[in-house]
Amino acid sequence: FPTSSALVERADPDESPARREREEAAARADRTACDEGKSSGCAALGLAYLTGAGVPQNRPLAEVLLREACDADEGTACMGLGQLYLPRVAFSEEDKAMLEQAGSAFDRGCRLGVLDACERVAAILDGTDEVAADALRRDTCAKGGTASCRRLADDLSMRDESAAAQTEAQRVFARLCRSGDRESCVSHARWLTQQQERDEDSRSPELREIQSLGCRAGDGYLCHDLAMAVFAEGSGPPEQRVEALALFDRACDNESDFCSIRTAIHARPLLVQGCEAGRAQDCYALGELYQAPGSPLESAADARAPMGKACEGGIIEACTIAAELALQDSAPDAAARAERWYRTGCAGGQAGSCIAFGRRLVDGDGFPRDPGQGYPLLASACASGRTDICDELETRTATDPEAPVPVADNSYLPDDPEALEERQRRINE
Amino acid sequence: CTSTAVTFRGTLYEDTIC
Repeated sequence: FPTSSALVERADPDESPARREREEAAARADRTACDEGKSSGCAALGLAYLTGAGVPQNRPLAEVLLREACDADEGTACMGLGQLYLPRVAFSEEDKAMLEQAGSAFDRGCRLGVLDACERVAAILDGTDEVAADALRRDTCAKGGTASCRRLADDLSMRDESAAAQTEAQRVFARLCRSGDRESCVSHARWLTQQQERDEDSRSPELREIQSLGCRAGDGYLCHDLAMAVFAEGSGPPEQRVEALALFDRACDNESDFCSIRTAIHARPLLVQGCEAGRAQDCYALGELYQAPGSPLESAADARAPMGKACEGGIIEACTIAAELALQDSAPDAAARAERWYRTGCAGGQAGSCIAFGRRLVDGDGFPRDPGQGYPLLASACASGRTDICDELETRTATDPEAPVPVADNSYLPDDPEALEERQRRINE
Repeated sequence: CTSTAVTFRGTLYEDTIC
């Protein structure tokens, strides 16, 4: 098989424990069935080794198991074998031979009634014989082959931009989604979202339904998107918005990328308690939780107080952020707090605090302009090795006579006479 | 890259996937 198959990805190392347990149990059952001589069990076990579901991902073993099961007329095994053989590109002779092998495995799977294998055969035909590909797709779709129907709908919506074709394609996606096809839910939800953006309507019940169906069909993003909407409509403490929480949980089960949100919502009450009890580390963690971009908890107003407490409690990393957040606050003493926190950070060795404060003083941004105080802060950052700040000072000297000229370093030494002569000689030559 | 080695029916199967 090729080193990099088009359809075999690396197993996800961060899948949720619940899913891992499910997959491990399934693989154990398949193993038992395979040991008892059931080729369906060996096919399922081969597929598990192909993707690393409940077992370590191991393609040579997958190949052995799938080939035997495919020879014993297990269509899903032929499909898996085709997935393993399908190369990412087919330029070299070797790749073309692989493509051929993949094609015959898919073909055998298709003949054995695996409709997804038929779609793969059609996909290989796409490049050479579009008419045959279309015909095979129509036939496969009529038999209930979801992937082929989906692809036909895709083609319909791309080849023909008329409103009628678009509506027709979306009707197919909606039907497929209602019958549990995740990708059709994704396609249809995307279209409904675009329609909605055009109408500037609130989230339509139809979009919610499609998102909910796609979420149940295993899509992480659709769960997440719906969860964000439900969360925003909810009231009360985040950890008590049960409907949204259930959706965030589901998003995490489907795709591990979304798990941090669930963790954050569940961690929040304890951190609030800890911060109120004076644990600076908890205040910092709480502030970070409110700062996480894209999180439903993201709120500069909520992050402000805990970040400030963290800085005052000795978490120096918190000071720059606390100061920046304070400057967004309209309270009359906000600037004074920001200044205090910048100074704490800067004195504690956070170069970022000195630089941010220095720039604000020099530019009169957030504080009254005070180059006499600001420039020394920037100059000492430059002197302690921040070459980007030296460059910044150099730029500032062009327009601001008060800016200190940074001390020359050895970045651009003038050429010695011999080197100059040598260069001239080469140019002449 | 991830490497795995699995023994199945007396044969060792090794794989590295990147």
